[in-house]
Amino acid sequence: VNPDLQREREKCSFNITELTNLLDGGPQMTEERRRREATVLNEGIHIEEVPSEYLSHKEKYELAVKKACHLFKLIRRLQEEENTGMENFRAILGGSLGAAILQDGSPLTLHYVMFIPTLMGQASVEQQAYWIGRAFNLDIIGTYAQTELGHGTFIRGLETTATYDPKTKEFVLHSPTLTAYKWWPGGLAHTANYCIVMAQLYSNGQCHGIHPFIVQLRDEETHMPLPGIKVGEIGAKLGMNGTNNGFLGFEHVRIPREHMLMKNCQVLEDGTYVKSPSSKLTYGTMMFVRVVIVKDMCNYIAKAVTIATRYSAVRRQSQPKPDEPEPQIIDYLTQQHKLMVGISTVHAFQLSAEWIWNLYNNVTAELDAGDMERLPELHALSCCLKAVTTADAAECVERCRLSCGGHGYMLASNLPVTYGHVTAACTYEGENTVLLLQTARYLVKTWQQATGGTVLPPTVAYLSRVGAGRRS
Amino acid sequence: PPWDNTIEGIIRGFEVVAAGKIALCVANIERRQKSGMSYEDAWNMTSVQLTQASEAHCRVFILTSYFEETERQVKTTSPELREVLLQLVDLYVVYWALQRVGDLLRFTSISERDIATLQNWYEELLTKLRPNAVGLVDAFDLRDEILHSALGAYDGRVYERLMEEALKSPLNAEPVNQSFHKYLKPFMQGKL
Repeated sequence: VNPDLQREREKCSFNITELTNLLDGGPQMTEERRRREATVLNEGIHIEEVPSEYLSHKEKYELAVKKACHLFKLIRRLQEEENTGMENFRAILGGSLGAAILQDGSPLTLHYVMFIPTLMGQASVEQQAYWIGRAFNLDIIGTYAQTELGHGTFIRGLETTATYDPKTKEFVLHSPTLTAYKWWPGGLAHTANYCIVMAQLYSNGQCHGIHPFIVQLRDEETHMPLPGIKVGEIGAKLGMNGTNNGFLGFEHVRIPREHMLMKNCQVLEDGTYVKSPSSKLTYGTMMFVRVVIVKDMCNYIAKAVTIATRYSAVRRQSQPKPDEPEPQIIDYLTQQHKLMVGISTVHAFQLSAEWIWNLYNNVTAELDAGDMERLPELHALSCCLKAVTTADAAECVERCRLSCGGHGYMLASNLPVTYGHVTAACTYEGENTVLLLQTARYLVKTWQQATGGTVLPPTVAYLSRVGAGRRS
Repeated sequence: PPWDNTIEGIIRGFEVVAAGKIALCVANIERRQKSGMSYEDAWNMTSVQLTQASEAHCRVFILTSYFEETERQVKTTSPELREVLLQLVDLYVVYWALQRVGDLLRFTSISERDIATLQNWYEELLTKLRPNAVGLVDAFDLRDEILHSALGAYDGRVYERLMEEALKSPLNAEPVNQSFHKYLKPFMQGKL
């Protein structure tokens, strides 16, 4: 070990293991995490013959598929051995462990982050019984397509149509224009053979707004795109070039009526539309993913700040006092200013993420019981928290990169790749400015309620307390 | 209310900022509507302020949950760890107060002297946390395979690892690259 780093460790005033346990949620959780990491890393999936940064775009994708399949095989084996559920998927593929193995991102991420959770949240019991087992076993690979080439966060503006034909009891999916093409979903290009597609539902000549449909894209044997399916990859991006983001268009593609996800709304055989108790229920998957993103940001900042802090203890620079050796750069206050806020941000985000995760679980349970009172509050909070944490994370990672000077610019530092991951999060699952404006809509409404004397939900209760809230 | 230069006081200050910004947004939307604008246009004209109000609201949430949850956590930790965790909360809250000093000046009764005190407090916190910096990141317990970084490995062999990585460049596989014979040499000879 580098002697400077060793000295730093010797002067630490607290028990490091105690803090690790606290961050993990207890000694048992630390042990569990370490065991999981050891099991996965002992497989050697992360070891590359040629560093992936020197591969072509196509080779990067092929490597990502190879690694993702190895990883899924491993997870399946672990599930059989340990009889665990979804947690292993999230623990291994999500967060820093997954990112370590799949440096350029995984083409299967959306399968477990969005495809399976959407089936769980929006498919009827019968549909879940049919699809979830197949998805878990990887008999099918799915993704989730909502954003269109011409339409982003404003989902009511989506153009893809799903028109019910009562004669054949089928929906006809169609992309009326180029701007209606689905654009961006991970795994969509060459990996997934099924996709949950958000489309405007038409039945008996009436539009009923956007609804989710499960659509087969490729033949299960040959993997060839099915007739009427226009699918491909969107091209190279700033980072995450292994995620296989794709485009998707439909030319009058017919799917069975049962392929509309019908937990909340239904179309009966004769085309009668049975309305959901709340149109807001379809926002469930988006909120889940935004909460997951907040957790991911903690991992990325922790990674960046660990790299930068250790480097700052080893690196020596300049000679402020004559006849004295070059100081460690961590002794400069400007360097401490760059690093310490990153360390505290990890703690701040982790506790905020836990808080909103608990709120998400409570609200989901309340939704199942038909209570939607706290849904707007959770939606508003998850929107702004996703926006602020991703923006702050990008700033933190960039600050860490700058704190390592020219060495931080090297891909070998892993800081540029980490930046690629966090800055992508500023855009996906709702562009940050759009999300902040969604929160603002809730805040304006809440402020008006506060001035009217209404009792406000806990996270906005301060608006009633604070005098300035009534200034105007 | 008078400014209170404590962590709780700063968080209350952020609440005042967020509420003040939301109030101003509502007032501006209403003013624009009164001048004949549609609600949608008034909203659009106010949207820069609206995003800032949202961000301020989010800061209140993060600061509050961080402070309150840490206060709860440290009840069961050792005194040594407690001290460091509270220093981190202080650092985070004071850092954001200094980052948003303009907002605090605009919406609260904070004075220049209070700001000077905050700046001094921040600098002292950096110095206090300095000896524990490496311990704090070690506690994230990220294995080298996960960090995947020549600069951040646990053993600190930064320069050796950088050189090892440099040698993996495909350009280092041969002493002379073919482009020399193909392009550079004819060009150089032509010039000569």
